[in-house]
Amino acid sequence: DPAVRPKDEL
Amino acid sequence: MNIFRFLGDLSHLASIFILLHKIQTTRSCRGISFRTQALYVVVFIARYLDLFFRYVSLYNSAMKLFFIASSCYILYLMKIRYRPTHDPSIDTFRVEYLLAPCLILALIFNYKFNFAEVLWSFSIWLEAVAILPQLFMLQRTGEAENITTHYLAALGAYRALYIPNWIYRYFTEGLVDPIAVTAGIVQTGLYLDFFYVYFTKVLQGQKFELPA
Repeated sequence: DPAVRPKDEL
Repeated sequence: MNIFRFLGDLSHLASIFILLHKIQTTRSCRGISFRTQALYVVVFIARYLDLFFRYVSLYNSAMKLFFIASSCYILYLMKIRYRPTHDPSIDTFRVEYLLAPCLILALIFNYKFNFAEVLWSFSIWLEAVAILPQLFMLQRTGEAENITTHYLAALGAYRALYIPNWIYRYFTEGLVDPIAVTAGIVQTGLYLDFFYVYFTKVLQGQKFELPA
């Protein structure tokens, strides 16, 4: 899987 | 959660309370751009749609709900409750010029080409530039009430504080989010002129006035 963003930021 | 992020989120919360306080106490939304506030509603709804399919934490969900609800409430205050105090003739920035490029950026730069991720990217780019109608209005009037400048300072500080958060996360967790970082730097950059006047005038006890 390519880059994944942190899902915990607002 | 590191201290920079937490302070950033607190600053964002504070900015909304300052804005609500300004509108309620002066019973007026003079000096506030409706267009910018409407763009924030779009930003929050586009970004926080994941409330329906992803649970991160109570903190995360509560903040998302708060930002959606408060931004809608501000629109209500501006458009209905205090409508006569809003002067559309100085709030004229063309938001199409922001929406279209942000949509294109989102279609090009995203972490996965699906509806939710493109919408997330769109909201990140749009948030970066959503303050432009407000800054444009400030530029036109050349001055602002102190309380309005405190609102803008807290709002600008929020994304600025996310920058050390991203640096911290890079070193501690190896996380990099190039889309949010790029947009966050642009967003903070747009505030630089404002911050300069805020620090050199408002915090020294003078009125916020732009040089003619």
